[in-house]
Amino acid sequence: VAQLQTLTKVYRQQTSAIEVQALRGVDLTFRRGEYIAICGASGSGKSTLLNILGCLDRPTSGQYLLGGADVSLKNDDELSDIRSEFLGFVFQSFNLIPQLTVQENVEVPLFYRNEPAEERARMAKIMLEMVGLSDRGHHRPNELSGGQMQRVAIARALVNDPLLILADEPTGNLDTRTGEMILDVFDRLNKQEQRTIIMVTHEPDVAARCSRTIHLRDGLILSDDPNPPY
Amino acid sequence: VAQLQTLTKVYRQQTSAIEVQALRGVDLTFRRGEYIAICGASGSGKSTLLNILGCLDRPTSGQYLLGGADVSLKNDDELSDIRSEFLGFVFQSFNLIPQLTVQENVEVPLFYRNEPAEERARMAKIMLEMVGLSDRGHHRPNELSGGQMQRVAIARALVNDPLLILADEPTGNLDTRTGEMILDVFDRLNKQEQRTIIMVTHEPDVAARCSRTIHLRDGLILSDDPNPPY
Ligand SMILES: Nc1ncnc2c1ncn2[C@@H]1O[C@H](COP(=O)(O)OP(=O)(O)OP(=O)(O)O)[C@@H](O)[C@H]1O
Ligand SMILES: Nc1ncnc2c1ncn2[C@@H]1O[C@H](COP(=O)(O)OP(=O)(O)OP(=O)(O)O)[C@@H](O)[C@H]1O
Ligand SMILES: [Mg+2]
Ligand SMILES: [Mg+2]
Repeated sequence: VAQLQTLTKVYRQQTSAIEVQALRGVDLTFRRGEYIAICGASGSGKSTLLNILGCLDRPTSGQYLLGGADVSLKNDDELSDIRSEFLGFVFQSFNLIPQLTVQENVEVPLFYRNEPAEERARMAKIMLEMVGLSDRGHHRPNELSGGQMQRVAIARALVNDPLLILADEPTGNLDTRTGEMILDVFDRLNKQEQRTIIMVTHEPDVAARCSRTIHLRDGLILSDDPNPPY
Repeated sequence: VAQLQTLTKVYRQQTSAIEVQALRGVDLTFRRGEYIAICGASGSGKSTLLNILGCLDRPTSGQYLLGGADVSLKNDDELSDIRSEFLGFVFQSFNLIPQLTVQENVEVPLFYRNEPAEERARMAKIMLEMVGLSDRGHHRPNELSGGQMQRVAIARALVNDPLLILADEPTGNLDTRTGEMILDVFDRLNKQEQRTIIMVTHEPDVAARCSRTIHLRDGLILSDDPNPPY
């Protein structure tokens, strides 16, 4: 369960006095096992909202309660622990580490959990298999196509068995068929394992798989409705 | 007019003997004013093909004739001149320069043409207006949303009035409405100014706007057909 109350996020540019009000007062509650799509125009605040939900960024004002605890009272180390224990995050720009191999990139979240090396390797390989990249483990990110990089980011987000999966345009660089394969994985994690999934997407077909769709516009929630059954 | 004959591209990994055959023998001819969609699964060779068409990469074997001249006989400086004179390229991962402002990023192709500063600024502003970002000229790329970065990359690709526009998933990070605005710009450049446009896309609606669709699969052309009228 998580709750955002009157959340705002204001970016202040260092070089000038310009302020960008990315989120202008967002109220949102969600429960374990929900499958939520976040839609909205370019620049409407979707990634900003996801970053705050994923404890990667702090709001300017308002409150974020995660599992009943106020996230703003946690220090950076505690947030880092929360992320590695409970959260899986697929970034809009993948954020892979160029110096590590594909398999090592997928293993990174497991370093924080002190898994032995063979266990990390085993779990990473299962994930790479799931996204169709088991033959790419020893490549580097700059030797991959855009959609392959996106799939490595997805494998990394899932390897630590997260309870809350936050995915920012997870199929944006994938052809329809590969994208469906990934969404089938998400469906299964949600329906069979009750993982909570929050997915930013600009494609209506992708949003249709979710149980609830939230529309953002200029940093405010325009609508928040259950979806008809898929 | 451009022609690719039996083009191959093989990537050899430095760290191992592994070879990836990204293109396995591609024959392709296109003429001035065509509007071509390139589709195919993740990893099928689309970006590789586009990079070779855009003179950003050289084939392993086969020939690429651009305007009748064999591109493989040109040195890097000559290729750089060709690109700045004739080509506009929208990269799948945007490739913006973090240290430059948005407006400076858009101006970069005009540096190679020795335009005076006020002329560069004027042309860049027209492009930013066209992609809906005229209020962002003084921001840096890391202060933008994913879709805003993509639009800056598009503005930069068009600022030097290119004859050949190569766009790799140009609407991949854009919501439907913003994406349509960008595609309307491409349509106008093609129909009113006879610019040749080659666009990689995984979305059938986007491909439907083109006059011809090429499907790639595992580094080979699977099909190459005219589209029914839009
Ligand atoms: N520098 C490189 N070294 C080794 N292999 C590479 C390199 N760049 C690309 N590849 C491989 O070549 C193949 C084609 O890559 P390409 O980027 O052209 O695919 P794509 O069709 O654009 O895919 P996507 O839709 O995922 O962007 C892929 O298997 C990719 O892993
Ligand atoms: N670090 C930053 N500094 C200043 N402004 C920022 C920063 N990051 C984002 N913004 C601005 O905040 C607004 C919301 O950005 P956000 O990335 O959340 O949009 P988005 O909905 O994810 O867009 P897209 O669909 O294009 O990815 C945008 O106007 C963006 O320019
Ligand atoms: Mg975003
Ligand atoms: Mg690609």
